[in-house]
Amino acid sequence: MKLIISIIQDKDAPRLIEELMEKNFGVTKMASTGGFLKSGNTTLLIGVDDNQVDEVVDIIDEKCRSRKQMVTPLPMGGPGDSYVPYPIEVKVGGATIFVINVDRFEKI
Amino acid sequence: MKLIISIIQDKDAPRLIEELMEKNFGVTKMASTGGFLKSGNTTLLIGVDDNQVDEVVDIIDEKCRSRKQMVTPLPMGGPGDSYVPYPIEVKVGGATIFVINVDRFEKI
Amino acid sequence: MKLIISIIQDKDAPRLIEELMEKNFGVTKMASTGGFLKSGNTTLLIGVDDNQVDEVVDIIDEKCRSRKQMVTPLPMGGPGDSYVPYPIEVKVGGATIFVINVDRFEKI
Ligand SMILES: Nc1ncnc2c1ncn2[C@@H]1O[C@@H]2COP(=O)(O)O[C@H]3[C@@H](O)[C@H](n4cnc5c(N)ncnc54)O[C@@H]3COP(=O)(O)O[C@H]2[C@H]1O
Ligand SMILES: Nc1ncnc2c1ncn2[C@@H]1O[C@@H]2COP(=O)(O)O[C@H]3[C@@H](O)[C@H](n4cnc5c(N)ncnc54)O[C@@H]3COP(=O)(O)O[C@H]2[C@H]1O
Ligand SMILES: Nc1ncnc2c1ncn2[C@@H]1O[C@@H]2COP(=O)(O)O[C@H]3[C@@H](O)[C@H](n4cnc5c(N)ncnc54)O[C@@H]3COP(=O)(O)O[C@H]2[C@H]1O
Repeated sequence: MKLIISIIQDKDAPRLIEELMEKNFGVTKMASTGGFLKSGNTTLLIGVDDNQVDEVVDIIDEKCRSRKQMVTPLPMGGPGDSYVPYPIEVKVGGATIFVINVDRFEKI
Repeated sequence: MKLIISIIQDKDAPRLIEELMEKNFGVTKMASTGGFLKSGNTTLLIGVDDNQVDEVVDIIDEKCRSRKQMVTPLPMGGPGDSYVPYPIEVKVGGATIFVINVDRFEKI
Repeated sequence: MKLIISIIQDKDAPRLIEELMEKNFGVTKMASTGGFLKSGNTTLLIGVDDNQVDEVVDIIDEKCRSRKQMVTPLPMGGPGDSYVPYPIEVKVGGATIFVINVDRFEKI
């Protein structure tokens, strides 16, 4: 059993989840925030059999399109801070995928 | 050390957490959403010693009652979509439990 | 590849994330709640190369100061409950860190 933890863009979540549901995979979705852009994204937990990992990674790849975007990372400091925001181009979309071994899996 | 990641029903979270607190277990709770029903549920992170895994799995089993419920999964598409919602019976409650090995644990 | 899951205090999150960003680490932040105090805290997911684990654990240690605080754990019961809240001193701040092995890592 493996647990796939995948961080994806909010925009890509509905289509990805819809495809995983059609293929009868189990998915749990959580709201998260990227450390760099401080904007909301989505973290999915997908528990799968060992031999299903490749299929799920391919589905994530297919549904989470990578794209470029101009963004201004938000300053985190207070009024005394000398941070000056400037826009930069970053690659967003895509997905960050961690495949983790599961010692023991129980469905109660 | 093991990290137990357990997805449970919101209704069962208070009693489960109360029991884990009484037994001095550490628990972190997060809001999550099921991929199929699109409704809110709860994901718990419970870090335990290897020899405490059985006890915690038993507590989760005892506190998270499985029950049947009629639900209508929410459509994800827009106005052009031809999705027709229909009610189905699903088993809810229960718990989905992943026991994960922890390479290194630090309490700072 | 390792996945560091770290539960920290909300107050310490901005400075910790800022330091991790300056060192070019990837971080995903999630809102969470402690099982004991029922108050909000922060869970970070930090995927790192095996040889970067020590550096990240040191940064977390440095940025998440441990401190004592008087708190009253919130009762979970309803009106029939005989729970009587009383203030206790707990150590808050600090961090709870789980280092998890990653079988496979993909950036899409
Ligand atoms: N120091 C820097 N300088 C310039 N550009 C930078 C940068 N750090 C990040 N970026 C860019 O900004 C995008 C959003 O990063 P963010 O941290 O908000 O949101 C991230 C974060 O939530 C998560 N993530 C990525 N790598 C991670 C890791 N190693 N551990 C945990 N979460 C990670 O996936 C989201 C998307 O990451 P992705 O790499 O596709 O896309 C990144 C990357 O293209
Ligand atoms: N394709 C399908 N056709 C008919 N009925 C379906 C179905 N997919 C799910 N169900 C039913 O709906 C319940 C709620 O699923 P949901 O995905 O919203 O919420 C799930 C999800 O958040 C999580 N979960 C279950 N299996 C998972 C897995 N392998 N990976 C990650 N999360 C999982 O646990 C929650 C409860 O799951 P549980 O299996 O007890 O209960 C499921 C199951 O009885
Ligand atoms: N039975 C008890 N009696 C007296 N005092 C108690 C207690 N249980 C916890 N405390 C104290 O209350 C603080 C907050 O715990 P909480 O569960 O709200 O919030 C916890 C929880 O969200 C997470 N955590 C700690 N250990 C964990 C574990 N083994 N598994 C999962 N999450 C854990 O880290 C947060 C901070 O934990 P930390 O140990 O630094 O700080 C704890 C501890 O000092």
